[in-house]
Amino acid sequence: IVGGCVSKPHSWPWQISLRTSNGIHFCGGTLIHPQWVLTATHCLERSSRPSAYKVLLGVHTELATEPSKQEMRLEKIVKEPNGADIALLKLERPALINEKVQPACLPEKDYIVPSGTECYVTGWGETQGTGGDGTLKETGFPVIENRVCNRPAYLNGRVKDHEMCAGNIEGGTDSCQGDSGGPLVCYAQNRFVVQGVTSWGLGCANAMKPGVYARVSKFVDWIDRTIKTN
Amino acid sequence: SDVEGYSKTEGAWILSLNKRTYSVNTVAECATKCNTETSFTCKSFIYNEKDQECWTAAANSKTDSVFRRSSTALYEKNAYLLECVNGIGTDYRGTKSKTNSGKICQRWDSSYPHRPNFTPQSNPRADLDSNFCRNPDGDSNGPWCYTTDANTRWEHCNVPSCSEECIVCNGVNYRGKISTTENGFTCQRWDSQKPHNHGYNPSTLPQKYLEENYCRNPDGDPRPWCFTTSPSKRWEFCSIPRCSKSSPTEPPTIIPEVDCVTNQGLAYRGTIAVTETGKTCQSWSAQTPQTHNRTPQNYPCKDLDNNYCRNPDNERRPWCYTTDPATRWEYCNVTRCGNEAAPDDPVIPPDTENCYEGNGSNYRGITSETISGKKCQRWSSMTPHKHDKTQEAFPNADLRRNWCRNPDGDQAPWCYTTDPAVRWEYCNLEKCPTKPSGTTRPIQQEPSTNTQTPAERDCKTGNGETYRGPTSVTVLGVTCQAWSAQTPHQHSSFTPETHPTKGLEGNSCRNPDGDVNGPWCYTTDRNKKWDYCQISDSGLECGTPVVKPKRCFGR
Repeated sequence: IVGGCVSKPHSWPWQISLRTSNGIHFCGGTLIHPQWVLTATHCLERSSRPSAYKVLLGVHTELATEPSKQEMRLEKIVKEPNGADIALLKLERPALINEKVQPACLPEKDYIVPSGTECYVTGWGETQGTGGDGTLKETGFPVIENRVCNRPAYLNGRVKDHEMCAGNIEGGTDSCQGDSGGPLVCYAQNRFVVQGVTSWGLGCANAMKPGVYARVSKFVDWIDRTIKTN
Repeated sequence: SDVEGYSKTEGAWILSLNKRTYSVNTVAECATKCNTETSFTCKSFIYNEKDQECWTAAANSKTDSVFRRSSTALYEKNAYLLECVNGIGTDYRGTKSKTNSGKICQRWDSSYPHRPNFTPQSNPRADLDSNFCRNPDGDSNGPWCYTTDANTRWEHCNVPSCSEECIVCNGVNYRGKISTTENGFTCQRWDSQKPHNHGYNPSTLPQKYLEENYCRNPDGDPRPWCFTTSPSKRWEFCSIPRCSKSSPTEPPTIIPEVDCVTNQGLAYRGTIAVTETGKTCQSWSAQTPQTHNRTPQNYPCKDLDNNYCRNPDNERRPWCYTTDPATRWEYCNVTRCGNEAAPDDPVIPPDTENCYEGNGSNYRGITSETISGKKCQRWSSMTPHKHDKTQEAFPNADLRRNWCRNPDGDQAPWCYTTDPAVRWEYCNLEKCPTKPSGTTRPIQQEPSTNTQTPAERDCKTGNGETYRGPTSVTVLGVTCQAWSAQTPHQHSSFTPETHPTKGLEGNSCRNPDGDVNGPWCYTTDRNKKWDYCQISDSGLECGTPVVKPKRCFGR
């Protein structure tokens, strides 16, 4: 996360750290069910074998020394069938849900977050010198309607309907490398709903280049179906 | 509004001296009382749904002060809110009180300096109110008034026409009804997601007036536009002529500030072209080194001349893009006029919990969302709601930005909302626990991934709108009256028939109206019509972290 601030420990209890089997963090993810994590497909390019990865839950630091840590191997990887940058990870066993490990809510099918809604991203990714390396950072910024985001000066038509943009037009704060797969959550009706999966951007925190996130509401049917059938 | 011909504002009340009270069963009955009022010209009414009380009033929000009051809604006759004329304007009931040449109108009930032929007594149906322009004699040139200039008996008022279809500047204030794009596509309704899915939800962006399928400019584009009903054309600009310079809809000429600025410096038209750290400003019409859309073409009324510091977009102060490739933009150091304090302090407050103690008078957190998800209006702003809760009037209440506060000792922090139809609401905040809990919260092993809020059984979350548990006793221990019963309290607003999805079964406590204080019921005590119930909060659910995030600012 570039800009933003270090989060309060365990205040984003659905944030997971996706790691190589030898423990190196490389992507984020979102717990959406005791046994299922939402992440980005591009985080899974290095191997198609579940055994190549592990998931840490309940941690605040990248070192993951917290006693609340739950470490899980993967049982299954399910990538979105049409090539969208969103994937599901089935954990080897259900996570223990407690005050430090808790799922985020899923949105309604096809719900479009209104333009200007303030949402939040979190992650252990690049900070580009803005501090907080090694601890879970957070930042907040508004959702930008695809129509605006696709203007020539912004992302010039690169954003698809199943993606969404969020960020400050003037730059300065954004998600970045290492935050991929993590959650973009928006607060509504007294709960946080995961509306986006951190996907791509043109650099990080550049002016007029907001971050792009897989639009979760477009995949709710696929998520429900996958969880039910697996 | 749920009553035809009226605009509704929730949580509002006007203090009109000329007012009558009635006991009615429905809001429609209250509207009928207003429509048939004989003792004065009824311009608005106030309805309290829970107590089924109705007040008709001779005033409205344009002429009287509006106050906050829970459980009430102000209904104003649309005809008395219009500030434009249809036809020759015999039905004009607006508040313009200056003539074409700028003369102030004489009051209709005054005989000085001109003895009028038309008086409120001789023309009781013409609404010759105060000194507002009216057309009691069907003048073909529209509303007029007697003037306070002894040398000019009367003059026309040049009230704009309601049907005028033109835009001023880039049309962000365009409220017309053109609904076809420049290439002839029909516009998609803003409240529809078909054929194009979009994020311009009229109910969450009420200040953008995304009505029907009319062309609008919610994002500061060069012109109004709309999504189209053609699946192959997502959106297109609309071709709406610019209003002529002499048009009455041209915005009032600003008084330019050249040497100093007041408030946010929106009127600054001076020639400072250096930022506060000494960087040279980039010309607004240039795209190097910074590319941007704050161009003179996109902001035609903001005088983006040369590279002078300006504030075209409601920033806190005048600013400019800089010629330093490493610094996109910076504020400028323009002197403030007189001893005026800078606008809202931008300093981020210390980390604060998302809860309040007592009645929340000391709440200093940064929540700016109401219980129903509406965005708060800035305390320093008078739109969409004019009010008197200002920093100056309540210096100790920390009325900064649009953060929830409780300046007037209400029962919880609140704010005016950015929704023109909802004056104020309590904020999306919970009371802080009085002491640390000694027991572990229940652990939910299988949290629901369902997007619908599950019906709660023995506990409630938030304001308990989805509570469907069996509790049927109020906080004072009084048994609830069945929702379908009419004794001891007669009521018609909240019955199983009127609110079939609200779970109004038996006499269990429910919250069919989204009351901020939670579920309630009509009581069996004939001296207490209704009261709240005591229902505990629930344990863990998805998306509700026990440790509240600090939700720091990004810029």
